[in-house]
Amino acid sequence: MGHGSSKEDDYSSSSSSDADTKPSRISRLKQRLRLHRHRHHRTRGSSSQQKLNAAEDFAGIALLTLINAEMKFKDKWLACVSFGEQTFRTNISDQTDKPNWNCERKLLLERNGPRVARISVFETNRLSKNNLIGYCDINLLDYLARDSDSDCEAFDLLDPVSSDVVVGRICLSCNVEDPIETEKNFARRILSIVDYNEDGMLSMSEFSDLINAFGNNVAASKKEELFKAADKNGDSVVSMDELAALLALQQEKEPIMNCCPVCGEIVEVSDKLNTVIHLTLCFDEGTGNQVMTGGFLTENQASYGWMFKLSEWAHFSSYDVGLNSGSSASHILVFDRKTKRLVEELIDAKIVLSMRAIYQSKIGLGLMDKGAKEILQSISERQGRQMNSVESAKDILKFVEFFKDQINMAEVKYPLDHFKTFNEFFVRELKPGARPIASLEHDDVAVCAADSRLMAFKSVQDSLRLWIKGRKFSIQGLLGKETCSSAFIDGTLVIFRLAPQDYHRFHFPVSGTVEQFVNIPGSLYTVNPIAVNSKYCNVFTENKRVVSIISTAEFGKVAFVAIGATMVGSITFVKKEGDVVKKGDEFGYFSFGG
Amino acid sequence: STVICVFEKDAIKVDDDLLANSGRSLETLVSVGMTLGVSTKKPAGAEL
Repeated sequence: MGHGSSKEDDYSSSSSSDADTKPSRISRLKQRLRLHRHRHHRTRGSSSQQKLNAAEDFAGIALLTLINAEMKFKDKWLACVSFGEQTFRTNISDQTDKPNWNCERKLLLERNGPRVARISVFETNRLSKNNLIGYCDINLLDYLARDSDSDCEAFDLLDPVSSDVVVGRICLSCNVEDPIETEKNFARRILSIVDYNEDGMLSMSEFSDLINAFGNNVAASKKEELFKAADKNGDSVVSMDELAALLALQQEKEPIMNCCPVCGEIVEVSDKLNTVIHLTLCFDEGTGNQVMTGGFLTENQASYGWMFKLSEWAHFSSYDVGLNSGSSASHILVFDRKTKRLVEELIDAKIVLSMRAIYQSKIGLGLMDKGAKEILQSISERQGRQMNSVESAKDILKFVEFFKDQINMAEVKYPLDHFKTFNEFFVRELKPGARPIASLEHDDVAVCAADSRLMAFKSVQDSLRLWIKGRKFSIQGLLGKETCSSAFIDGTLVIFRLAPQDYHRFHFPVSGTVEQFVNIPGSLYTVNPIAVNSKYCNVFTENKRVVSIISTAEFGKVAFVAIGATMVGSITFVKKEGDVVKKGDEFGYFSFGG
Repeated sequence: STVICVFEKDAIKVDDDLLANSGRSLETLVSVGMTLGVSTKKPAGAEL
């Protein structure tokens, strides 16, 4: 079960006969990565980029084992591994300053997929939420490609409050399963599932069940044909080796695995190895082969105390993220494009409750019609006045402290004492170069217009199906009669949602000429997904907004809509009609006010 | 607050990762200046 002896188990189960004579899996992988690098060396000369190329090409299963840690005080500890969209946690250690977990987990290393695993160590509390004590980020490919022959390595655990303080050390190991072994193991696993009489062979009827399980509805005659093709030695049964050969060969010619029998996901025909890896990991779920507990999306979820245990049967599949949890929980999950990790955007539970009460019920929206709109307008105006007062400056430090891991003061143009009011800080500028503009010299590449949470849809129909649930949403409604043209009607929609801690200035996504500005008065509903996902609320078409049209050579006309929201309802532009602009130039900002 | 950009039909090919996340109702955390997509319009004279 993965406690120390798992590596030996793996060897014996995959190739026990020749395990003694062949080099270990680890050394073979290292050799493979090195050979890959040498090949690049010879053909293209030497550079660090070549190592990166080799690493980026790599795909496979990595077996990560969290062995133990040395902490600076005694407690009951648990560790989490966050990798891509998944987070796994170990069991909880005894009361000690040297927790020993020895927990392992298979992780999928995909081409162009995440590479960096975050390991977080928590002290546990019986009742409340566990506390994060230390963390480290490990690039698994760098780790796997290193020259060390040691099976495990220790890493410093950094203090989440101050990353230059070391709070402990964690020892871990990581190996890669050879893709050929992955395929063989996979064939063995699926064979055992449909091998009802457990003779290690597949009869015709067992083989037929297997093909069905792959979502393949080929005719009986075709199944017989496949069976005969697999049965190389003609003994009327298919062995593990024969099945492995069939899966390898057939999947390239005419795929027989169309969907994963475990999770139902449609598999990518063009990438056989990834398919096998996906199915292997899926088969492993719940079998006890994986020692770490999975099914969590972020380290926060994985670290919840007993309260989380009450709901651990409610399995989060990767398709439950976003919309559903956005409207049913006190956090919203967002995918960080830079780190390729899921992160939680926490919202105060009271705010969530009130937003749900208001925005997701007919009664709540009925209240809106009976004066609440005016209240939102009035509190936004009042907030604007307050945030423009000199007294508001005292809140800046508290705000920065609260969002300390999300506001990088090093990239802000002026020091904190420069800001005389909170609103001044809210619309802070960044140092030149703090936001590099992609393909600056290529105007045919559009860029993101704001530090934000982005949603993009090819058409308004897609946006309505997946995100905007307001029944009255339409492009005409969003842009207004004056600026809406037929070319926009079925156009591409990109939504940039700013959160309070974000840099609040917005920039041009494209180069061109600013043609016109149209002010559209309206309400100041929240633009939080809770409201956007409500069928009763039409945030984007009812809120106060300014529509501008940018005329470009590469993209035709682009409509840029700045939408105000509760409290942050003031929209200011730093460009005017007729200005010629370059993508990445500052366009304007949102600030507190009505 | 929110910014919405509307591009004309078939004027832009948005980056696949952004579309894939959105297709799962999952927002993507981005920064100013990150790539959004490329123009699908042929530059003038491209057919010459």
